[in-house]
Amino acid sequence: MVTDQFGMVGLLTFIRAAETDHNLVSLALGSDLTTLGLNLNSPENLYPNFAGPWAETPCRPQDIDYHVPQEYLTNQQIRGKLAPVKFDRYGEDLLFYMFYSNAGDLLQILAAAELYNRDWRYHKEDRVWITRAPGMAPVDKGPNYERGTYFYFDAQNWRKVPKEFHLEYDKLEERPHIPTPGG
Amino acid sequence: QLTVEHELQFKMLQAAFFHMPHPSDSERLRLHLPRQPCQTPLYYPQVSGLDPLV
Amino acid sequence: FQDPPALQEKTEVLLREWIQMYHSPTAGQGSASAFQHFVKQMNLHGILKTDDLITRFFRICISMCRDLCVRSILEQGQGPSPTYVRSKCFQNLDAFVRLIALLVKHSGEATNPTTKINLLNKVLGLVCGIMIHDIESNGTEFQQLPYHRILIMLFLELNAPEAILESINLPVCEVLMAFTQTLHLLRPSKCPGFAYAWLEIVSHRVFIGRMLAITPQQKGWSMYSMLLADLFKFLAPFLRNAELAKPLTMLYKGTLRVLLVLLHDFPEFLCEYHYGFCDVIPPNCIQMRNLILSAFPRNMRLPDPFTPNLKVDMLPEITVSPKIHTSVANLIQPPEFKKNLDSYLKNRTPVTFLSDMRTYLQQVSNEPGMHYNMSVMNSLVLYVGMQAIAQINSKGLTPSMSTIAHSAHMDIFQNLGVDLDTEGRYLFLNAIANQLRYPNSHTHYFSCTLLHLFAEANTEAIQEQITRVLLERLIVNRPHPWGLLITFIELIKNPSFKFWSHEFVKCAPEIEKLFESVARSCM
Repeated sequence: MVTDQFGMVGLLTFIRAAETDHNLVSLALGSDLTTLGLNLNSPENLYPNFAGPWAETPCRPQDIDYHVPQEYLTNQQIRGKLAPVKFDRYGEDLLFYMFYSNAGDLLQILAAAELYNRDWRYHKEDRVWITRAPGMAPVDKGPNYERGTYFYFDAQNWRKVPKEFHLEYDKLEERPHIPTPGG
Repeated sequence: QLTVEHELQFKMLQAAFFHMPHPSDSERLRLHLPRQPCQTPLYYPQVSGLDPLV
Repeated sequence: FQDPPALQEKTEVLLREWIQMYHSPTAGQGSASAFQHFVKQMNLHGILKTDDLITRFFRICISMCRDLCVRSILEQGQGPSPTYVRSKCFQNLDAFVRLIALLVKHSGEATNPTTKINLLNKVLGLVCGIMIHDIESNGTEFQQLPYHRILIMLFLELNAPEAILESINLPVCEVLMAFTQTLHLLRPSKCPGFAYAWLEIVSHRVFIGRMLAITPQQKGWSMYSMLLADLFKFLAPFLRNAELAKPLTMLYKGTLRVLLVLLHDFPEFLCEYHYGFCDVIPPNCIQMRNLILSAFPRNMRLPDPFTPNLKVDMLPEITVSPKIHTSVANLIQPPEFKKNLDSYLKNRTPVTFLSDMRTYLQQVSNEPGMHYNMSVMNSLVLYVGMQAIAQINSKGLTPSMSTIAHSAHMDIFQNLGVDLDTEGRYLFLNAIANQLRYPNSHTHYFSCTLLHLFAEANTEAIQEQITRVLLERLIVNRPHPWGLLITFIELIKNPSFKFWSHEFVKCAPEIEKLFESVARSCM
């Protein structure tokens, strides 16, 4: 057989080395390209929403600049008149909007923190926001759970929906941790 | 083996690695709601965007 | 050197004034009012008097903007948040970019783009020069941010849908050419400290859109292929070395993402420029190469390679030659080699040609893995194959296992298989395997050639190396080119090749398992 690096033994040696050297794996065996955050089955082009070579997700809608008529660009005129961003002033609708449209951003956490202040809780497994239905106490309660009717926020249909839940407390997120500036 | 030139190139690349471009570097300046990427819990939605109809 | 007296101070005053005006609510739509006023100021100060003064003005502005930005970045360590620092930098840089864009748009006559393009080229040239000087002076302390911001925002400004800009950009894409030239000058091998920013620009959705989608008649394609080749050429030595430290892994991963977008959105682009890319991608970069070779035209339906009894020679696509934008014949160097090659293909003379081939393919180098000129090898293989197809077609036939044999072309391939050492043979077989792509005449011809070489090999080493070249392309993660799959399936399924009887199939438990696993998925 060919005994240098250009035959089967050479391939085998490289594969064996790659088992212990993670740097070699990416060249020896490649990587699963479906985990790079691109929807390779999309019927639409990917490039219009491509957020860059190191982005794990596509562009958010608010990140895609578009050339609009100059008349639409009123930000120069109203800039000084806008109130500062303060979450405790906003309705639930806007808080949910901020939460769902700012994935991976501080705004998502700030929106989550304000929702928590308003007695919404994020269910870590079901991945929905839940709150107690006003005036409806749980029908069953234990040290680690409770059961009853709650509202959950249906982000697909954009509305609060009543539903019976059996809630394990450890499945609910505690108060969201807001990272320190520069951290 | 890497040549001396390649080693130098790597040093430069390595230095740049510690201040890689930020997504906002290629975007219009946004004063009111600038990007502030941060680690969010894995159980939060990881992709932004909502159904366009919604 | 030797700026006129007080020019630095004048420029600083003017630049500060412009930045203030740009941010003022009275700047007007697109800063038009501010610009009108500012041009008067520039005239008053004599900045627009001569080309030399304009050039110096821009040079000083770029340096000043850079200095302000770098100072802000260095202050970051003392407290200000990264977001604040960037915002501060961009306020200055974006204003300056707007000034450049307006001067470009409004210089010279409205209907004559020459002055505008000249000014754009001047500014971009200055950015390049200042950046390169910055890198040489500051080495690893170089900060890419100000240059990145200037280039990308200027590109976005100059690609706004305005009639005056369209007149510059059409019909010969002057703006795209200017930016391509700039990015080529600042390519990663020349400015490695700018490599990440460079890739951000080259893969920006607007840049990709302009280069590959919007510009008519695919005029941006060759420019974009040059930039991609620049990227591969930078990565090549590190990928050959196979030790990928984190900074390189990052760049490599970013490159893969960009290639995936191109594969999804512009497969025809990858199809037409695959040859040039494979010339610069190192042989051990198998997945990246497979990505490019897997591309196929969007209007094509690929038959499932795992279809039982798939009659590849009955597919209509195998008579169609793929478009290749490289002049392969010109890459066969030196000219004497090409002359002798053509003579041999025509007349099978001179008789010494076959034994002389190795000398032309080798290059002087003591470095392992660098003994052969890959570019000449690749061009020789493709050229001979293309000539073979043409000759077979001229007889009213199509390439098949019988028609490819007994020809000057196959003499050459068989001789290369026998005469080269293991390294040369590996590169030779890689050159063939690089043509195993979507159904077309090249894929079919080279598939038959590889199988023919296997069947007619006079030593098991040749068969082993053919197997090695195919297998290493199959064991990496997806995607896999269609032609690679059908060739390998034919090799293992067709009993005439007696594939499973070879020692190298069972030389180690891992190899045996690999073959079993690949065969299972193939069959």
